[in-house]
Amino acid sequence: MNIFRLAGDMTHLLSILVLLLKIYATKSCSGISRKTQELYAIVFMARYLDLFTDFISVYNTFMKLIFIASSLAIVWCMRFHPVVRRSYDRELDTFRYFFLVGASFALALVWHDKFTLQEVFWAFSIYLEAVAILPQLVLLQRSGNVDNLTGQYVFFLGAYRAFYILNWIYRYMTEPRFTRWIAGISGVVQTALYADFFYYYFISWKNNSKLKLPA
Amino acid sequence: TEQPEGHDEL
Repeated sequence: MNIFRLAGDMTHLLSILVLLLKIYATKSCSGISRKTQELYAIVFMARYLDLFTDFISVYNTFMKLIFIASSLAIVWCMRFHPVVRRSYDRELDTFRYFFLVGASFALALVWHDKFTLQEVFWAFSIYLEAVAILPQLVLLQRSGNVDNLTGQYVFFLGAYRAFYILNWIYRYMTEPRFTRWIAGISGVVQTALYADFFYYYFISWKNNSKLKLPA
Repeated sequence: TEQPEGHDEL
């Protein structure tokens, strides 16, 4: 474990806590893409198939459970919670994400570490996570003004993978024969998708103005 | 041991 990866995991956890705070405090999920939340639930369930077979550490198992439980809880809230579900931007959250799932799985069948169920699903989860934010970014562009907690949620979610890139660079430089091509290339693509959001987020922070993404 | 890619990370 190195400082970059710890910072990445803590930033990821923070993004989830901010999202839970927004939904709990405002009893609203306006501005949040349910499709992105569902994609993340799929990402975690596909990535952590080894949850009960490979024990890495208490920290690793604990965080996997947190990620799976929180993503499923958020999807449940947005679908079934009597108050929260009413604020879902159904008519704005229309990204046809089935293509993202299909393309990620097709790519995982072609490019993976080993052709085993666990490795193919792991690669699938890596590719799917790289594009999982797209429905959310599209929703932000359509929904005009973005409330602070939603903006912070997306910011931390994008920042965590940037820390992971620093972690892979650090490990590549300090560990012999360390390679993470699948996660590394996907992580760069994933972080690049946030580039314009980071730009407008920085502008809104510098000008102390409302975060607004151009349509 | 050659750890398969990525399985010690979240």
